[in-house]
Amino acid sequence: MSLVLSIANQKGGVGKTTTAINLASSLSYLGKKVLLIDLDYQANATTCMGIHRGSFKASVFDCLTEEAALPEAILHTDSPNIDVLPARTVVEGIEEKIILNTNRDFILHTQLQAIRQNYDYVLIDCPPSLGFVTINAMVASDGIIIPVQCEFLAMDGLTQLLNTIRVVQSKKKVNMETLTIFGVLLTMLDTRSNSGFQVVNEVKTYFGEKVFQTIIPRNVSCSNATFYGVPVTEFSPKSKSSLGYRLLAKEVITRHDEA
Amino acid sequence: MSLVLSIANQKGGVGKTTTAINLASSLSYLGKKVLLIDLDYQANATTCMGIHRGSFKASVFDCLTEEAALPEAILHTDSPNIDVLPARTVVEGIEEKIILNTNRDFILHTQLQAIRQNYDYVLIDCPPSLGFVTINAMVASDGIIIPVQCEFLAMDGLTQLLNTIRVVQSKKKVNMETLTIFGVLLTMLDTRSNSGFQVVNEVKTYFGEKVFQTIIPRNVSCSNATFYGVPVTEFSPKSKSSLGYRLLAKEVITRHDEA
Ligand SMILES: Nc1ncnc2c1ncn2[C@@H]1O[C@H](COP(=O)(O)OP(=O)(O)OP(=O)(O)O)[C@@H](O)[C@H]1O
Ligand SMILES: Nc1ncnc2c1ncn2[C@@H]1O[C@H](COP(=O)(O)OP(=O)(O)OP(=O)(O)O)[C@@H](O)[C@H]1O
Ligand SMILES: [Mg+2]
Ligand SMILES: [Mg+2]
Repeated sequence: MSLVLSIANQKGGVGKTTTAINLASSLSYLGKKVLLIDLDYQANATTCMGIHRGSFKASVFDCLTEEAALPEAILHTDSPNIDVLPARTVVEGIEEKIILNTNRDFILHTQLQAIRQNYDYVLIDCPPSLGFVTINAMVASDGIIIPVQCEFLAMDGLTQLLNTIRVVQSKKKVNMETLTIFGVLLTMLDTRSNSGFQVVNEVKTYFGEKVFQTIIPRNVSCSNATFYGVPVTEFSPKSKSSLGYRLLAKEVITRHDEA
Repeated sequence: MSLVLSIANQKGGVGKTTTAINLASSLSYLGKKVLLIDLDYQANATTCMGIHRGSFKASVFDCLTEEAALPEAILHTDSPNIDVLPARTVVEGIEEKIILNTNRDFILHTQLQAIRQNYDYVLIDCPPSLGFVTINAMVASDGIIIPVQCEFLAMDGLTQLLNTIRVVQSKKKVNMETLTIFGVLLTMLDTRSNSGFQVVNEVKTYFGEKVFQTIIPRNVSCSNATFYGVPVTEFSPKSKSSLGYRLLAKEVITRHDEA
C-alpha cells in the first residue's frame, strides 16, 4: 500500500531537502521502493542526488503544465530502489500558465494516481512557500512530514503551515480523501547550546506524539555531502546525521504499518 | 541621497531577515534614518523587530494590492531612526489579485518614490523565492545585497538569482534606471570546519570586490535574539555576530558614499 508524503515547511533552510533525500535513501536501504519528487524551482534535491541539470528531457514542472507525462519524466538512479522525478531551475513562470486551470490544485494528484502503486513510498520535497506548488504536493499526499529546525524562527511559521494544511484537508474531503500530519521532525539540533532544547520542548508540548523520537543533530558531514551530490547516508554512513536518518526511516515504516 | 537595497536570495535560511534587521539597527546606531520593509509572507522581520501581529492596521501586502497607502502603513519603532513597513502572515492569495495588473512589477517602486527621500536607507527583506514579490522588491531597488550562507547548497542557486537580476535590470533600463549588485555577504561561517572556508573562497573568486570584507560568523546569540523580538545588535551587542553587523554597516556607508 503506497504512502505519499510531502516534506513541507514554508520556513527556509529547515532541512526539507536534506530530509527528503536521506529518508529516501534510508528507506531504500531497508528494501523499500521509493519515488523522490523534487518540487522546488531550486532543484536542490535533484542536485543532491547527483543528477545534472542538462541530463534529462522533462522535469516535474513540464508535468504540471501538462507538457510531459509523469512516467516519461521519471529517472532511475544508481540505487535500484530509488527513482527521481527531477526539477529544473526555471524562472517561476508556471503559475501564470496554470492559474486559469480550474482544476489546478489536483494536477499532480491526478498524474500520481496512475503510478503510485509502483512504489512503497513517494516523498515530495517542497519549496519554502505555501503557494500553488506546495498546495499541489499536499493535495497529492496522504501525509505531511514537517521538518522543524531547532531555532525560534522555525516555530514562528507553524501556525500558517497548519492553517494551509486545514485548507487542503477540506479540498481533499470533497474527494473522500484525507491528509494527516504524518510526523514532525526536529532537525539541526545544536547540542552545545540551550536554545535548541527549548525549541524541542515547545514543539513536543504542542505536537505530542506526532513528533518523531529521532532528532537530527547539526552535523557538518550532512552539508559536506552536498558537495559530492550524494545523501549523507551514503557519503558518511557512520556520521550522527546518517544514523539519525536511518532511525527515522524505521520510525516512518512503523508508523505506516500501524496506521 | 536615499539608497534602496533589497536583501535577496531564493535559497531558504541564508540570513536574509537576520541581515535586514541587524543592518537596519546598525545603520540607525550610526545616525542613519532607515525604513525596513518586510516583504515576506512569514513576517519574520516584523516579529524580530518586536512588532505583534495584531497591532497594526495595514501591511505591505495591503499596499501591493492598493488597498492601503504606504505612508499610512509605516510604523515608527522604539528606535528614533528606524521605521518598519510590516508584513502580515496571509494565505498567499495576492498574486491572483495582482496578476492581471499590467504594471504589477512596478507597484512598490511607484509607491516608494513618494517617500524614499525621508530616509537614508530603505532595506527590503525578501522571501525565499524569485516570484512576483521579490521582483517588485528588486524593481523598487537601486541595489541588491545577496547573503550567501557558507554551505555548498547556498552557492547552487546563485546562477538563477543572477539571471533574475539581469531580467530586472532590463525592465528598469526602460525607465532609465539601474540595479546593481551592491554587495555579497557571507553568513553563518562555521569556523570549526573547512567546508565553510571552501565556500568563502569560491564566492570571492566569483564575485571579487563585490564580496563584503565582513563575514558574519555562526553565533548562537544571533538566533537567541529572535526569542526576544530584538536584533542581536541590541540583545547581545558584544557578540561576534553583532560586531560583524556593525562593521557591515560601515562598509555599506563607505560603498554608498564612494558610488
Ligand atoms: N543536520 C544537519 N547538519 C548540518 N547541516 C545541515 C543539516 N541538515 C541540513 N543542513 C544544511 O543546511 C542547509 C539547509 O538545509 P536544506 O537545504 O535541506 O533545507 P531546506 O528546508 O530544503 O531549504 P529550502 O527552504 O531552501 O528548500 C543546507 O546547506 C544543508 O546542507
Ligand atoms: N550568524 C548566525 N548565527 C547563528 N544563527 C543564525 C545566524 N544568522 C541567522 N541565524 C539563524 O538561522 C535561521 C535562518 O536565518 P534567517 O531567518 O535570517 O534566514 P532567511 O534567509 O531570512 O530565511 P527565509 O528564507 O526563511 O526567509 C534563523 O533561525 C536565524 O535566527
Ligand atoms: Mg530545499
Ligand atoms: Mg527571512
